[in-house]
Amino acid sequence: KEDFSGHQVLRISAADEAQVEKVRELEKLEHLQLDFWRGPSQPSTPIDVRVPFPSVQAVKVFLESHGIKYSIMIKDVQVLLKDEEEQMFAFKSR
Amino acid sequence: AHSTDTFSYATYHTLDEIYEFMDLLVAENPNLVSKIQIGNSYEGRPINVLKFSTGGTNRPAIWIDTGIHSREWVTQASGVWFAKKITDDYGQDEQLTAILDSMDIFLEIVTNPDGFAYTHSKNRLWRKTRSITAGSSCVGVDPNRNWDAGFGEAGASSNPCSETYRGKFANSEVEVKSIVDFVTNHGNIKAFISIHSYSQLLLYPYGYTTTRVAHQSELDQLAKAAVENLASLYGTKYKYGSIITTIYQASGGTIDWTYNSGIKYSYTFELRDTGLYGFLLPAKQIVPTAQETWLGLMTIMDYTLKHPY
Repeated sequence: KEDFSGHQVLRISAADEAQVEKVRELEKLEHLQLDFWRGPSQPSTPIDVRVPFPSVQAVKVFLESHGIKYSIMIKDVQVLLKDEEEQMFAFKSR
Repeated sequence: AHSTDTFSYATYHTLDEIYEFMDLLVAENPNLVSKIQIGNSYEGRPINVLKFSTGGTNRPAIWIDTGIHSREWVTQASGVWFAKKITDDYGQDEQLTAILDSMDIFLEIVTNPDGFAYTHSKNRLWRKTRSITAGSSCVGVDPNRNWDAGFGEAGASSNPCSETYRGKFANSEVEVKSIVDFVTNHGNIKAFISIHSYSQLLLYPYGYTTTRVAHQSELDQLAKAAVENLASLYGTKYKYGSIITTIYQASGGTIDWTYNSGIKYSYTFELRDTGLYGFLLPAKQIVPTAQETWLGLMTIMDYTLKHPY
């Protein structure tokens, strides 16, 4: 089963169309293996992207170097998945 | 579970558990619920639809589907809750009884069975189908970009490795083609509601073009009423509007095809939340999400009943 330890979901707030375009450039970089939960669309709409652990640093540097604001929506995806699995298991054992 | 009364709606379930639930519900309500297999998925799993009918032949109908994007688990879980709600409320709730006395309801709970099974076995965040694309090491097609509406235009990807890969041609995915064939053969579906998560939106066509639909103001008014009723339960705020103006351009989408096929009341819900947990919504939010969504669905279904066309 795929392990998502260290994967983070970033919420990106693009200030204008140019910044949205910058994020679209990221989307094209396949080696980063980004998974857009909410794709880049218009400046007023948040962009949510799951970033695999190996790419986290590079993506944050890219965003900061272009002055693109972001926050961390999910600090470690695997922690939430573990909670979910435990909840399902607890239900089954009950 | 021994019955749908002891089934737990407040936890996520596997494909097998959901299919067992469907069989239980049919067995408990033989005069109201039946199960129709509309096809087999790419990997050979049955594609099952629940039909809620009180009689008649080829009555005007309402279609609801959940789980077309397999990782959006709160949608399949809500679909299970909707199914039970319909059987509980028929004969009790005046509005729903009036709907079912004149119309049928079709509910496809697991619209992407292969993808859903894969989220349980291998990759919880899998979104697409599991079809193999010749010449590519990447798997799957986005089933909400594969419909014959603006197919091939901007708003989807031609890269098999992309999460929004449209597929080689429209309806290439058997999970999509099965619905297309069913809806076309039925010919009397009056409302089509496809349920996704997340971001709390109620959307109507179009996604592939900025052209306004002919019934824009009516669909907008109805969406407004639906999100107001939805919010009345827990205060959950939804935005509403056309796909392209509210989120982004998306081509080959389900409800663009259903609208162009003549189904006026075509909507997509994007359920909870707006971005705390995203696709990993905790199970304790399943029932409240389903309850509030049901109020929105009832608004659309009641309006459809009262505005035949």
